[in-house]
Amino acid sequence: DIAEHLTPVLLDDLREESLQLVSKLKDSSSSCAVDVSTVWWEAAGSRELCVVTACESFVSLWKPLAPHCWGKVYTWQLGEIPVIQLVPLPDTCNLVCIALGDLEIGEIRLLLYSSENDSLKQSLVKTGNIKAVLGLRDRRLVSSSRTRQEQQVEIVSLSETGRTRDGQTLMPPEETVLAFAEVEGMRDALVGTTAVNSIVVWNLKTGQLLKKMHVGYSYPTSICHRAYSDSGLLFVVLSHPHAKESECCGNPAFRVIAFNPRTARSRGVVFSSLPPGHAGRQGDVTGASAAAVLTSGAIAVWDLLLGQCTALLPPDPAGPWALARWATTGACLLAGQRDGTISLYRY
Amino acid sequence: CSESDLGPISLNWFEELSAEAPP
Repeated sequence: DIAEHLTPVLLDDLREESLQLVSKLKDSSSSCAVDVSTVWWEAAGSRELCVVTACESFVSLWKPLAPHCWGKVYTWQLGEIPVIQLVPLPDTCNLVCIALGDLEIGEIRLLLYSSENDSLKQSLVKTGNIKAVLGLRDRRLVSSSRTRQEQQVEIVSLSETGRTRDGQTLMPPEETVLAFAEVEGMRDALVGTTAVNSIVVWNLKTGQLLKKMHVGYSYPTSICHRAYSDSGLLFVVLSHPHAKESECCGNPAFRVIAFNPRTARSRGVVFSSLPPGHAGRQGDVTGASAAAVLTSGAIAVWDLLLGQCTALLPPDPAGPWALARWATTGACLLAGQRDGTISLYRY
Repeated sequence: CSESDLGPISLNWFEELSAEAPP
């Protein structure tokens, strides 16, 4: 009967063995790691899950050479605009998508390798004042961008060679869209979270804006990570990077909220809070697992269905953790330090 | 979650909202 409850988290209960260090890679030329991700890469008939590391001015692809050993195979040099984010593309092979900009995204580019002339290529997908971007199934990208007068929400399809095909626009809400999530199990549904803390739902096929539902004032600037539909309800996983600690709820990091899209009413289902004594977080979600870098330099991992913190990776002696991303497949956590060291943990 | 909290639930909410929303 308790819609939203705080599960007490005791650090003693956290099973350190739930995260097992598998391997490390270190880019000796790097001193400014900004993001890490994984991508499927096929070469000479062999398809492998590779690691992509991004610094401000270059992006590198790392292949597994031997067990627990990674080798850098390609490095794309970028121009004057710094890389600020890698954009994972689900179900895609041999394509790396990056967002570049200063304080916010100004460009989206694709990076690829051409075997025809043995060269590394870059392809410009979009420019503008881009507020959010997400890679969708079937080699598509959705983004929101603002001009002074209006907001544009656009989907572009990408070819295998990195060319962009005709775009499709979605009806924009009045407020700025800050994050997107595909609705799992519903091919044509997409959700977004906005600057005034609303969830919006689109029909991807028709571009219609179907519903706008308010998340509530307790958790400002909520960010959607995952969404799925079940039994007539829309479940959305939200993170709350700026929520303040409260007596009733502790320090909220993630919530699963059930929305009834017919009535726009909602209820919290599971609540995941920060471990006691920790603050600040920048999170990533895969399946029912969430990970976040805390301001202490530790990484916390939660089971979102239980609402429990399941692992806490203390700051590495060589330097605090700065990045926490899930690999696009398998239960693998990519933990990064600013000096370019990436540690792969099995979860 | 129950209907008393969230109002009438429809399994076909996506199709229904698509039929009702402006094109």
